Amino acid sequence: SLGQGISNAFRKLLRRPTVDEKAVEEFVKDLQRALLIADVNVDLVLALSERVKKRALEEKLPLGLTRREHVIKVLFDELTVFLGESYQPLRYISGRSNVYMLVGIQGSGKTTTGGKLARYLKKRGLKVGLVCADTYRPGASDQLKQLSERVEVSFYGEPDAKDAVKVAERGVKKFKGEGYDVILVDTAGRHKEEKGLLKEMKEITGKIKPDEIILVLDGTIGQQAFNQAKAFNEATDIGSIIVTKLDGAAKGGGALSSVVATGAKIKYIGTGEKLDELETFDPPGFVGRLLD
Amino acid sequence: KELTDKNMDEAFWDLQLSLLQSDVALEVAEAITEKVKEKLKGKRVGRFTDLKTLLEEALRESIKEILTPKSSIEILALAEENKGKKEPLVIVFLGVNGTGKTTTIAKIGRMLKKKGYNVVFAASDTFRAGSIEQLEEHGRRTGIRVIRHDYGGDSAAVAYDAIQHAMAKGVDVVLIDTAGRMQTDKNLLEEVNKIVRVSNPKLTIFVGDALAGNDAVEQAKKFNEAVGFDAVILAKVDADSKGGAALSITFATEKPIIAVGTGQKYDDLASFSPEWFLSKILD
Ligand SMILES: Nc1nc2c(ncn2[C@@H]2O[C@H](COP(=O)(O)OP(=O)(O)OP(=O)(O)O)[C@@H](O)[C@H]2O)c(=O)[nH]1
Ligand SMILES: Nc1nc2c(ncn2[C@@H]2O[C@H](COP(=O)(O)OP(=O)(O)OP(=O)(O)O)[C@@H](O)[C@H]2O)c(=O)[nH]1
Ligand SMILES: [Mg+2]
Ligand SMILES: [Mg+2]
Repeated sequence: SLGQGISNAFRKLLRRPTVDEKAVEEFVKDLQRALLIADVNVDLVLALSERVKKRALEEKLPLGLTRREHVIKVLFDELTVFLGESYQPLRYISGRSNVYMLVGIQGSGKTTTGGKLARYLKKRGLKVGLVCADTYRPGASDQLKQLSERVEVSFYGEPDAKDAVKVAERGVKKFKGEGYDVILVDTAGRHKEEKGLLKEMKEITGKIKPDEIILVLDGTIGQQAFNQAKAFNEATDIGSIIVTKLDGAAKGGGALSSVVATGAKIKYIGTGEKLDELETFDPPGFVGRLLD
Repeated sequence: KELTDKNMDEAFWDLQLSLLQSDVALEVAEAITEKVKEKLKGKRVGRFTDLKTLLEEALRESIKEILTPKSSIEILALAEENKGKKEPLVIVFLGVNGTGKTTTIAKIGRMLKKKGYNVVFAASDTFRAGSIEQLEEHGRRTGIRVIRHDYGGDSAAVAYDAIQHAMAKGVDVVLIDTAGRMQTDKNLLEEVNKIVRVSNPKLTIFVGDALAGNDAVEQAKKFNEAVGFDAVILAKVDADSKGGAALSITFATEKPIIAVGTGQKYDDLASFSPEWFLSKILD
C-alpha cells in the first residue's frame, strides 16, 4: 500500500546526494518494513536485511555501478537466491505417465489449481486425468468433477469412499493403464497439527510415487507459512510450490518463507478463480510485487 | 540508574518483533507498541529488568483491552429472542475465498438444530464449482433443508427465496452462505452488498482465516467499509495459529469475534476466549 513500499525507499535513496552508511541503514529499515508487510517470515527478514546491509557497506563497488545501483542489485540478488532467476516447469518425462500430487492447507486452492493445471497441460497437447483423492470434504468429488468437465479432461473419483490412499491408488492405476501423460491427484486439505492426515499424505505418496509433490499455498498466509511448509516437507518431499490468490492485495511473502523451508521452487501462481487464471512464475515480477 | 534511549528503543523493537512473530499485522503491531509507549510515559523505571516487567504488563493490558469485546453478540441468545416472531432470524456469512464460511455455517446450523431450532441453509454461492453440492451434503448430514437454485443464478434471489420459504413454513433461522471473494473486487463486493440489502439480516458475520497475515486487516477493513458486518468468526485456529489475526482484525474494525473454528467437524466451534488468545500472542 502507498507509502509503505520499497519503491519509496528506493526513491529516498535516489534523492540523496551521497549514499553513505546512514543512508544504507535507513534503506534497510524501510526494506524490513516492506518485507514484514508482505508477510515474509520475521527471522528471514532480519537475516536478509542484515546481509543486504553488510554487502552494501562492505563489498567493493562493482565496475560501472554507483553505490546506489549496488544497493539495489544486492537486494535483488539476495531475494532471487531462493526464488531462482526464471520460470522452471514441472518435472515431466515423455513416454510415460507423470503423476503430480497436490497438497496443502485447508482452503488454499488445491482443487481449483488442479482444474487450472489440467487445462494448462491439455493446451500443451498432453493427455491429462484428474483424480479426486479427497474423501473428507463434502462435495469434493463433485467440485473436481465439475472442473474436469469444464476443461474437458477425464475424471476419476469415488464419492462415497473413505480410504483416500486406495482411491488415489486406483485412480492412478486406471489412468496409467490408459496411457495418460499427466495424472493430477487432488488431496484433502491438512495442516501441521493434524498428524493423522500428514501420515495419510505420506501413505498416498508411498503408493502412487508422484513425480512432483506440489504444495499449494494461499498467498494471504502470514507467519505460519514457514512452519507449515516445513512440516509438509518433513512428511513428503515437496518438489514445487504454487501460490494462489495473488489477484488480491496480499504480497505473497509467505511463499518466500515456504521456499526457504522446503528448498522447492515456485512454478506457478494463481491469479483468480477462473480456470485460465494460472500464470508461470516470474521471479523478478514476484519480487517487484513483494516490494511494491 | 538512568535508562538510556537506546535501551528503550531496543526494548520496544523487541516488543514489536514478538508481536509480528505472533502474526499480528505490521500496522497493528506498530499501533500497539505506540499504545504501550503511552502507558509507560511518566512511569519511573529502575534497572533494565524493571522496564521489561513494566513493558510486559503494559502490553498485556493493551492486548486485553483490544480483544475484550465491547458488545456481546450470541447467536443462541438471538435465536431465543426471535423465537415465535413472524420473521426468521437471518444471518449472512461473508469473507474471502476458502476461509471456512460454508463449514462454519454447517457447524452453526447443527448447533441451532440441537437446541431445538428449525433451520434452513440458503445456497447463495451460485458461482463456485461444487458449492451447492457441498452445502447440500452438510444439509443431509445435519438434517437441515437447503434452499438452492442453479449455478449461475442470482445469489440474492436464493437468499430471498430462502427467507420466503422460512416465513411460510415457520422456520426459525435462515443461514445464508455466500461465495468467497477478494476484497479488491469492487463488483463482487457490490454483489454481496446486494445479498445483504435483499435479505436484511439480523447479523452479518465476517469469516476470517486465522492463518492470514497482514491481509487479514485489509480484508476486514474493506469488507466492513463496503458492506459492513456485525461480528467475526475466525476459522482454522487449530492450525496452531499464533493468534495475531484475531488482534489485527479486532483492532482494525472493533467488531467482536464471537466464535472460532477449531477443526473440520461439527463440534469444532468454540466461543472466543480473549484470555486464550492473549496467552498465545504473548507466548
Ligand atoms: N481469487 C482467487 N481465488 C482462488 C484462487 N485459487 C483458488 N481460489 C478460490 O479459493 C477457494 C478455495 O479453493 P479450493 O480449490 O476449494 O481450495 P482447496 O485447497 O481445494 O480446499 P480444501 O480441499 O478444502 O482444502 C475457492 O473459492 C476458489 O475459487 C486464486 O488464485 N484467486
Ligand atoms: N482445520 C480446520 N479446517 C477448517 C476449519 N473451518 C473450515 N475448514 C476447512 O477449510 C476448507 C474450506 O472450508 P469452506 O467452508 O469450503 O470455506 P469457504 O469459505 O466456504 O470457501 P469458499 O466458499 O470457496 O470461499 C475445508 O476443507 C474445511 O473443512 C477449521 O476451523 N479448522
Ligand atoms: Mg479441495
Ligand atoms: Mg463456501
